[in-house]
Amino acid sequence: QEKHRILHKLLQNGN
Amino acid sequence: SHLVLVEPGEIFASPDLDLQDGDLRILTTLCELINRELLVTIGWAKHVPGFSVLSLVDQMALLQSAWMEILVLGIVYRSLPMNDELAVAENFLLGREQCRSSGLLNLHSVLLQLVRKYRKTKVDKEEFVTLKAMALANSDSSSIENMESVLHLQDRLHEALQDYEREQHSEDPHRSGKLLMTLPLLRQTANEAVRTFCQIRLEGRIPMHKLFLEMLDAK
Repeated sequence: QEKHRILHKLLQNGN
Repeated sequence: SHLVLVEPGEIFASPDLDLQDGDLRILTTLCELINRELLVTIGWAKHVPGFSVLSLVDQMALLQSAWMEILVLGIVYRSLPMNDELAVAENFLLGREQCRSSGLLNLHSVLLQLVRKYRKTKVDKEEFVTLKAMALANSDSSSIENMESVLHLQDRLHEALQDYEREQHSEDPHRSGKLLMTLPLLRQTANEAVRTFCQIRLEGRIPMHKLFLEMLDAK
C-alpha cells in the first residue's frame, strides 16, 4: 500500500 | 453504450515552448501528458460497470497491470485516421523522424503495427471502448485477491462485446474473436512502452511526475 500511495488515494476519494 | 458515454474527452499536450532542445521537448511533453492521462484513466476505471464493486486492493492491482495497455489503446485509436503518425494527443502528432531522434523509434514502429491491425479490422468506437475495459479486466495481475469477481467482470464485458457484434456486425460471426486476438499484441506493445519509459527514467534527463513514477514502479 505504502509504495502506491497516490493510486490508493485517487481510487479512495470519490469523483 | 455506457462505456461510450463515460469515455473521456479529447486530451491536449502542453509543450514547454522554452525548452530549446526538440528531443527533450518531445519527451518532456510526452511524460507530462502520460501523467495526466493516468489521472483520467483512473477516474474512467471507476465508471467501468463492475469495477468499483471490486475491493480497493483488486482495483489497484488491475490498474497497476493494465494502465499502459489502456493508454496505448487510446493512442492507437486516435491514430487510426493518421498516415504513419502517432496522435499522442489531439495537438501532438509524432512522426517517424521525431521518434527516431528522441529515441522512440522502436516504440513508434510497434505502435504503428497495432494501428495497422486495428485499421484493417475497421474497429469502431464501441469496440474500442469495450476492448479498453477488457484490457483493464484481463490484466493478469498476480496480486488479485478475489479472482471470482474479476472473472465475473471479464465475463460481463465479453458478453457485451458478443451482444454488440451480433447486432452491429452480424456479417462476420468471427469478429469478436478477431478483436480478442489483438490483445496479445496490445500487451506486447504496452510492455515495450513500459520498457522505453523505464529507460527514460533511468537516464534521468526528463522530469516525471510522481504518479507516473509510481505506476512505472508497479510494472
